[in-house]
Amino acid sequence: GVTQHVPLTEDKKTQSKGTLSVSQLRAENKEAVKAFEKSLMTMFGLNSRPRPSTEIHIPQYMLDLYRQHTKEGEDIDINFNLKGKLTSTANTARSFQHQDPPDKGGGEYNTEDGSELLYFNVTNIPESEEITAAEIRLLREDIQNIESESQLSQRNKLFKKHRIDIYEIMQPATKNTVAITRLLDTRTVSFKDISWETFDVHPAVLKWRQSPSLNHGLQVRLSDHRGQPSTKIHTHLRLRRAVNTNEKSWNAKKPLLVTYSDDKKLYRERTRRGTNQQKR
Amino acid sequence: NRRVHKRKQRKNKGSEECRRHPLYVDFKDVGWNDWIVAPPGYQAYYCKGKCPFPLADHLNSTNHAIVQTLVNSVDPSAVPQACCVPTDLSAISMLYIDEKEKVVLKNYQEMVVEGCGCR
Repeated sequence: GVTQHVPLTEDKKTQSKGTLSVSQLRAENKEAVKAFEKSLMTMFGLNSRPRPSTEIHIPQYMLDLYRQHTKEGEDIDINFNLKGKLTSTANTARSFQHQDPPDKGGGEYNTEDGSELLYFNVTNIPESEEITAAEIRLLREDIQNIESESQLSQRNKLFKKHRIDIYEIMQPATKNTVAITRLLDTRTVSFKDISWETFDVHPAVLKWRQSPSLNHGLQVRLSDHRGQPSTKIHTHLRLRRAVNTNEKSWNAKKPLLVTYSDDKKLYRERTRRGTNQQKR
Repeated sequence: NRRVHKRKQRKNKGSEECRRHPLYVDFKDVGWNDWIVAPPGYQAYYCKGKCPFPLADHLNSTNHAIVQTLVNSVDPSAVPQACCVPTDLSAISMLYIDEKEKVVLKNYQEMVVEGCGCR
């Protein structure tokens, strides 16, 4: 509805009566302002005031999730109740974009067997938070924009369906050995489907958080309807930046890891209240 | 004239009573719009007003507040009046960029005043 604008600082009348404004207070007592800001940051669960650079991309999924959760005229639920996801006790959603692994330079991923490596740094999730769900979101683009109609019909005939397997890399490959992986999630999809595909990677994220050194990333393997690695398939799954894609467009299509967690604050308050009642 | 006077008195008394007042927190005003993506601000409200003797039911007063107000009415120097405070609060969602420049969506409880009362 209509919002009435009332600034946080006191109005001129009140200031003239002797009340200090934030700027006056800042000049007179920096310590007090610092303590005030610190208490606010603690309330928001942050160690310090974030000072982000201007180039940060806000994933569309996070904006959609925000809009979905704050529908006009509806009360905001403290938890995310998303269909088919274990998010009924989660009050925080964090997004992580794919980045280069710390020990490798960019663009060195082995794609000979039709697989791609995805790496997400999840070290900034506070220890106090309990992760209830984690998923990676991969974009399946409309290949009609990419290929000519004749090529498309030929490919559709040959590869009506293909499979996407998500593996956790337990031990990366060396010169003499192959990588040890475990399957986390799999799905068979059609070329005709155009949307974001989500895969459950909860067990891997829990492990990475406990031991960040064990985070070797995820392997995405693509195979055709016969189960053969899709080395020759020009897949419409957007896993790496195309040559003709600019930075802004690539950011919107980048693989995204989303974690849902519970900061346990609500639970702690309930427990504290319960214990006090018992004492009384 | 007496009726008009009494109506005015009642109206003044009502406006002074403990109730919810609008307070729009604009994140731009406090310089937080660089890290809070959405919302740009929110209607937080605040509680202000007197808790006069006797406390009315609609003021959502506690038993303790009633007793305190009673004692205050007898001897104001013994105990101060009950306070006008939020009694019902609701949550807001905030989409922000954290210290590590990651995008976070978090629901914060007890951010919007839904009701005020004497406590």
